[in-house]
Amino acid sequence: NPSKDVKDEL
Amino acid sequence: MNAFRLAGDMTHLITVLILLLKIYATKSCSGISLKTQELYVMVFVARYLDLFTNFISVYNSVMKVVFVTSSIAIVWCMRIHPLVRRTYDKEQDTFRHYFLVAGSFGLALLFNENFTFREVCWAFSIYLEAVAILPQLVLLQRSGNVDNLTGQYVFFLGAYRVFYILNWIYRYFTEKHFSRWISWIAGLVQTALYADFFYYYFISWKNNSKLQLPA
Repeated sequence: NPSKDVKDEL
Repeated sequence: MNAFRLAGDMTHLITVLILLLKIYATKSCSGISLKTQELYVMVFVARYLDLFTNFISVYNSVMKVVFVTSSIAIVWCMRIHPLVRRTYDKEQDTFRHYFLVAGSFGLALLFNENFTFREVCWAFSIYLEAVAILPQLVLLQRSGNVDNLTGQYVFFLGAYRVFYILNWIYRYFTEKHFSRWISWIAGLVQTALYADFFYYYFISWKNNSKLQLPA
């Protein structure tokens, strides 16, 4: 899991 | 992707389908706030800027396209479509939603993850979505009686936010780095706005009476 959370939500 | 997140997205999709169904089937948008729909277009455009830059998954990209196009289609119907636009409650839908836009943008400039164009737009879209329902709730209270489809529309919008909060709780306990404080705070505020609507919706459902919101 990348340290900076990816904007994977809608 | 966890079940809460999927349920949230599906519920959100249902809200869009309810509006499109209502407008298509009845050729009427009475009871729907154009201001709220315009705010949703801004929310989706500002949030899905990365649609073409960073690919997450087919599902993610497809849903983004669906939400942007459907929200624009709804605003188009309510503004342009000759039959539908006549049924818009222009005099009732008077919430000054540009204050919501300005306030959310100001907040996004102050509170964001990184002071970059994309992050500020993302934070702006999160804050704006939290308050986007206000013109619709005010319109419902003004018009007093709520027709079924519009009531269901707001109900499912609230349900989608509840599922997202459950999704964040689940992710918080299962992923190390998960800390979306912007989404947390805005999401809680947004869901709280629905609380009183849920209360009156439940009462009307229990008494099997028409949904009446106190003016």
